[in-house]
Amino acid sequence: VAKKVRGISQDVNVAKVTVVGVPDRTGVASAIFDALARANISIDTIVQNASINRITDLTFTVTKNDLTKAMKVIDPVVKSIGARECTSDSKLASVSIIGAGMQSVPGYAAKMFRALYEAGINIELITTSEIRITCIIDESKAGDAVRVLHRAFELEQGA
Amino acid sequence: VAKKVRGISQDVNVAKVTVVGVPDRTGVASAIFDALARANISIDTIVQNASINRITDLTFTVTKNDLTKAMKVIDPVVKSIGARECTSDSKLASVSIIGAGMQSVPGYAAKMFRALYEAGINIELITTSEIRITCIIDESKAGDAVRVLHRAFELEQGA
Ligand SMILES: C[C@@H](O)[C@H](N)C(=O)O
Ligand SMILES: C[C@@H](O)[C@H](N)C(=O)O
Repeated sequence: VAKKVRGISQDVNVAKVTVVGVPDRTGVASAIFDALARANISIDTIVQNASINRITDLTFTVTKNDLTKAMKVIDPVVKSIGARECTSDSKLASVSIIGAGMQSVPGYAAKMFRALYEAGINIELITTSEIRITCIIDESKAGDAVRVLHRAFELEQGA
Repeated sequence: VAKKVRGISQDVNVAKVTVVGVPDRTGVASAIFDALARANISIDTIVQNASINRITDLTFTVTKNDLTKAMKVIDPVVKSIGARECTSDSKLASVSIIGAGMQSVPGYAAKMFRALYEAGINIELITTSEIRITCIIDESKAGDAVRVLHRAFELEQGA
């Protein structure tokens, strides 16, 4: 299982905005990201899970420097789309395992999540792509997370 | 804005499982994915948004053929971790825009979401990586989605 992971990456410059209680109807994601694009705010990660009773949350991450501006931009959109509120967290980091073909071989996510669990690190958000599993965690745990993931996947630190 | 997107991909063999109301404490994600790995189930996408009042949902996608098995495997885990329930949807597809450096230039997510909105396609889940923005949608809309995204990003179909 360790073999397909070729690197661990981290980003400690992570802040998140969660638009809470967005109506799950067409045009809502578009409204949120149009506003951010017009304000020229770069977005790193976007996470939206499935809705329940046609309501869901939409989270995006920005650099810590952009958080105040993003919240200002989003505030009127919250009202216009009928979302409940907008929350933010500026004390986050992301850690990722990077590799090819991880989806075809079960066990990589399990191994990553177990390593974080055993180090007492709570997983705040999860997002994945074909070559990457990313966990957003508390920024104070980023160093520990990178270390335990290197060990779990048998990589030299600096890989 | 169109220039950084070099391709549109789709996957119509998508089914999702959502573990609803999972307690947001360490070890929960690990328990879910340990069970799936032991059953040798390949996981495509994982989505977990931020918790509210220490409760969140965790969604993962599998092939449509693996859905029944995944639900069987997850059922006892739902109880053991104290989640509320487990739901599934076998009628999904994913569409992605693929490109390099999209995060450094605002507007790609906005353009993708607007194209889907204008085509009347609801976005069920969103997940991203550095090179990819993925929307999970109703499987019946996959063809339309691919077509409107090619047009929005000025790509020849087949790109
Ligand atoms: C919630 C949001 O993604 C909505 N479903 C949309 O399509 O815009
Ligand atoms: C919800 C789940 O991700 C939990 N926070 C964990 O760390 O396992």
